[in-house]
Amino acid sequence: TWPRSREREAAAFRESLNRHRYLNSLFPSENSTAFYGINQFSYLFPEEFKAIYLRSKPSKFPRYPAELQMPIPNVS
Amino acid sequence: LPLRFDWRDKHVVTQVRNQQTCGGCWAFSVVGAVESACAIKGEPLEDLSVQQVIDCSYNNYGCNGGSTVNALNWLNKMQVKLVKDSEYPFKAQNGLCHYFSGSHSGISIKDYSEYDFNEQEDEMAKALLTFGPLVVIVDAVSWQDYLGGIIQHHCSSGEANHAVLITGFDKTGSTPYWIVRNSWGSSWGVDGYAHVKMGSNICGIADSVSAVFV
Repeated sequence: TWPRSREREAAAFRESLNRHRYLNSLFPSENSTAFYGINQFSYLFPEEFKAIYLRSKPSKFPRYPAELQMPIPNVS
Repeated sequence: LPLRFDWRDKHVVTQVRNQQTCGGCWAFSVVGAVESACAIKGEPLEDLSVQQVIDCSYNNYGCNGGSTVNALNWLNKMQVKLVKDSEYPFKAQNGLCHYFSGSHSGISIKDYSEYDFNEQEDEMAKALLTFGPLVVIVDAVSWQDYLGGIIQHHCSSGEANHAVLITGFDKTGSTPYWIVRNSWGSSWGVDGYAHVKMGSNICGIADSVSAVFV
């Protein structure tokens, strides 16, 4: 639903680069933490990405009954 | 619980698929769970038709979106026989439902369960071991930029918006994590998978958990 223009893609890409810098800057000392960067979605604005790829409807599920302690199966 | 477990090691998880620009993650995750549940019971591991779920589950919106709950309810109530992907291949857009004769072979589910495992992720891990890969709905807004590592920040348990399949977990390191199969192709994330920290309901991963029985 968005006109895909080169300018728009370039603007989205710049915004992605800024977002990556921010996300990677917050927990630099955590060696196993997630890292973010350029991928197939970097030419999309977040709202475009969400509109195309995040289309699962949320649902409210019953709480798992804690007393129903499940035995650990032998999965070998 | 074992420190590490992944159903991929048992060769009961199909390859990562790519939904392309079709908003059908809800169908990919449910079909993935059915494929694995069958293989765990000793059936051949094979790709089943996601397009059939997209086109035929009338209580969803195809590539415009849907819910895992509605898809599982439709599969169970209608006793739909899921055919092989080779018979009804994915085309990344909505289409008319193809009907098959009653004698046509296919996989139907016996039942399914859905629970909120928030603050009970060890029980969720037991469910994974017991029933097979789990269908979950997460808040994946920050997954747009994900390249690898363990997602443990910037991922609220706000509004769930993306359905994926948990195939295992790994508690051997300092940060335990779920192993999550996505449907954005194998070039995304860690060979198509994401690693999400266990134990803190990161991305809302424990809020909406379904298992399939075949």
